[in-house]
Amino acid sequence: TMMATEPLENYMDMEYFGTIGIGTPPQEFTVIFDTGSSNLWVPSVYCSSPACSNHNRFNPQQSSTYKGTSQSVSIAYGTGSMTGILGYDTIQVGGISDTNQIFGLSKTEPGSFLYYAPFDGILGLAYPQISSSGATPVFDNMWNQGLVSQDLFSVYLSRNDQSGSVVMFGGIDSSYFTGNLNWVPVSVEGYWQITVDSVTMNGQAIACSQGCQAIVDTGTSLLSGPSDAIANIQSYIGARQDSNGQMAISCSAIRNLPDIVFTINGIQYPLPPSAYILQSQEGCVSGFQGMNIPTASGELWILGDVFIHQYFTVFDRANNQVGLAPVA
Amino acid sequence: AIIRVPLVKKKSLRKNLMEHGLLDDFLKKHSPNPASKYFPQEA
Repeated sequence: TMMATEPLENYMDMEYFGTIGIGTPPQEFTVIFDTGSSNLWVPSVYCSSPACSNHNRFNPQQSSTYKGTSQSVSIAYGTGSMTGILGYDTIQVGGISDTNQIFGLSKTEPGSFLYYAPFDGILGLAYPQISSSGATPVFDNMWNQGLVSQDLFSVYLSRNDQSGSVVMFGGIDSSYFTGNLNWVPVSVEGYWQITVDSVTMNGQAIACSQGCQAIVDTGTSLLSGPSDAIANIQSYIGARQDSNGQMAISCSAIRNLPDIVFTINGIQYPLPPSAYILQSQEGCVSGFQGMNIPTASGELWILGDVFIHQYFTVFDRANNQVGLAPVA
Repeated sequence: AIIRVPLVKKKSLRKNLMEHGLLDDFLKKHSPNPASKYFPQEA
């Protein structure tokens, strides 16, 4: 049985989705391109849960290239599990055919809330080390088949536009960033984990003063850190919890607050208030989010979409490094 | 030879739940901890 954990809360605020096709002829699915996990799964026609009824479902019988397995899959969602089976088929990603790709087909999905998820499934882009049951991740399969010319992929998230955001497999397009890419070694190959030197505001350390670890995760919307550190930051910037579970903040603070600076591998990556305060028609909320981390794991941060909006990011599997440069 | 996959912006699950009056119920039944994605054993 393949076991994986995909807590829904990380996907609560996700707004960026891509389309893939599975099978021959291809059946379309909207997925999160998630550098914080490594498995691919989509709903299937075997699933009669309410959540599946509102999403595209893969039908193996309508694919001439599908190969089934007897392996089961279970993905925990905290209060319940998505269960299903593993199979192999051709995946259409950006016009390329990734053949013999292993993926999960859900048979049950928990909770009525998933009915409203704006995505059908997840496409994981982290290392195979964290892939359940040793299932080969999509990018590894693409590389193994020679479908990409460089063993890396990159992500650009357009903050304001409905379109323009892109995942690029096998290359880097310099038109998306300014200056040079700064390279940061991956500290632990599993997630895209790197070492952060410090987090400062007005030149003073507000967190991570002795250095800390961070995971660069396109599958987490906000910028997460230890609860205590984040509570301090929310206090500094004047954010308070609202009834929607978000940290509300006055939109006028965007004009007054200082940058929050992440120093990584000796290079400063400032986040202006316009980046860490999220504006919408309903008002403004903080882009920071606290999380309870096991004590033994030390201080861990998640550099989610709030960070990636500001910094074009390259995920370099060949050299086990992350490239960062300010977006153009 | 770069394979490009466009990403589109859609309304988040939180906003969908909010619009359907289900967010309060969701938050009552769940205590979101983003760390559980990375520490499944502890979660």
